[in-house]
Amino acid sequence: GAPLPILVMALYGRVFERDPPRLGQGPGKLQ
Amino acid sequence: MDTFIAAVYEHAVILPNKTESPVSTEEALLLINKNIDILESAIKLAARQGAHIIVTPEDGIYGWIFTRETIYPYLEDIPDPEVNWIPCRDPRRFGYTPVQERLSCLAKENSIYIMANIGDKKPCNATDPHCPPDGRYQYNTNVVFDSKGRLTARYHKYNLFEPEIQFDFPKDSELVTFDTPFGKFGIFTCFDIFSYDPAVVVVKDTQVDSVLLPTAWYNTLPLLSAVPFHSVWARAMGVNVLAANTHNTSMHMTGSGIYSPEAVRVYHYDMETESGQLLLSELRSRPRQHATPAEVNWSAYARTVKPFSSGQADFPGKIYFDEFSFTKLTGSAGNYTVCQKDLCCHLTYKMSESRMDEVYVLGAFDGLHTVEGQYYLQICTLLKCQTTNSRTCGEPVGSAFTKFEEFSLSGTFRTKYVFPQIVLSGSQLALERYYEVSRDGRLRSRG
Repeated sequence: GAPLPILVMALYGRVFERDPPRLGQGPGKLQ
Repeated sequence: MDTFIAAVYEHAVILPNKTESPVSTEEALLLINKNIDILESAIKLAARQGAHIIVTPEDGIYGWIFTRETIYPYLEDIPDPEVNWIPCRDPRRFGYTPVQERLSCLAKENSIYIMANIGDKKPCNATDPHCPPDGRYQYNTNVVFDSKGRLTARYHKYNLFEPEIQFDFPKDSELVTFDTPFGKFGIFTCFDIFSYDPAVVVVKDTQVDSVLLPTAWYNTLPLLSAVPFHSVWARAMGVNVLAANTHNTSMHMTGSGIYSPEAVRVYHYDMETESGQLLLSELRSRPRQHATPAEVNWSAYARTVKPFSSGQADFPGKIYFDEFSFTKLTGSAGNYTVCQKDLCCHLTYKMSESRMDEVYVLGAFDGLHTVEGQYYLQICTLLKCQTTNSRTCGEPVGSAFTKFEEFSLSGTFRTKYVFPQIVLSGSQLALERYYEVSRDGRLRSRG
């Protein structure tokens, strides 16, 4: 229960279903 | 073995000089050996202290300052581990492979599993429609040598970070695992942790106990720092994570650790020195047998709450290129709601005292992040602004004097992959005993 000197607190959600195809792949990388 | 001793080494990699043309193979090997000399000391020290496995960082043997051409002299052909090869015993079996030979010998002579990150080269030709014009694929690759020096695992990084122009994307994702007397291990690399495939898939589908995570992770404060994110990923996925980061303060690369599902066992974050650091900790070999992570419905509470009225206008602000909706906290206690698209974030808080020289905001982001990779995020955050000027909200900040006695943060998330994190003044990680996550999706203070 100690008071906390908070810089940042976050709920960081990843919505995988809304990612573009092949996360992280730059355009035309394989072409 | 019910437990084992894990080691990670945060390595201050010696980088090559930036060059437009490739160096000779001999010159490349000179730099490689300087780095492996340092890793060798860490490996020997870890082995003497009883470590069973050690993880070294991504780009830990020759760095990242390359073009496709200039990295070529550093690459080796890394065979499929099915060939059953101990490079230390049979170094010429797959051509000239001095890096694999040396790593294999270090593993064998010190009876320790070693994971290292190097580059693999694979020739291709015009019969392959995807073959690059220079006739070869180049892969960012993790290799594992077992305690006998055998090549045990090889993993090609699937989700390259956009600046990694020196490497090719593998066509298919690889779920790479290996068994040891101290549990089953999965492997992926740095930015892969942001993806479903292979990061989530390797945990869900292959039931690994521990994950080896070499990274060259530059901390993008305030939200994406290595230690908070890697540690909460271990907790959320119910596995041990052995994360070894490269150490380079000018690139904000630091933050390595050994994390179990229950706790942060040990971590290292150092923006003050240019030194490497060895970390060791004992872990359960099969953490799933002891506890499975509690199923959290991340929107359950937030959807039952009538939005709090803040009585003041929300305003936009950016956190690492993403445009958030912010609302400023006024007073030493209160209830606030801020929404963006489908996401509404609720905060209830109580400070010890409200300070005139520090400003906090509640922020919401629901959108596609598009810089250095594309990934969809839903984020609720409480953060301290850099100054009392609201335009600085979302900029990195290092210290805070305002203390929160109570807090509860929740959001109407449309995903079950939510990673809660709290960073304190001085970039220190808030330990688990200070907060909890309720099953209805609230990140709240204990006590």
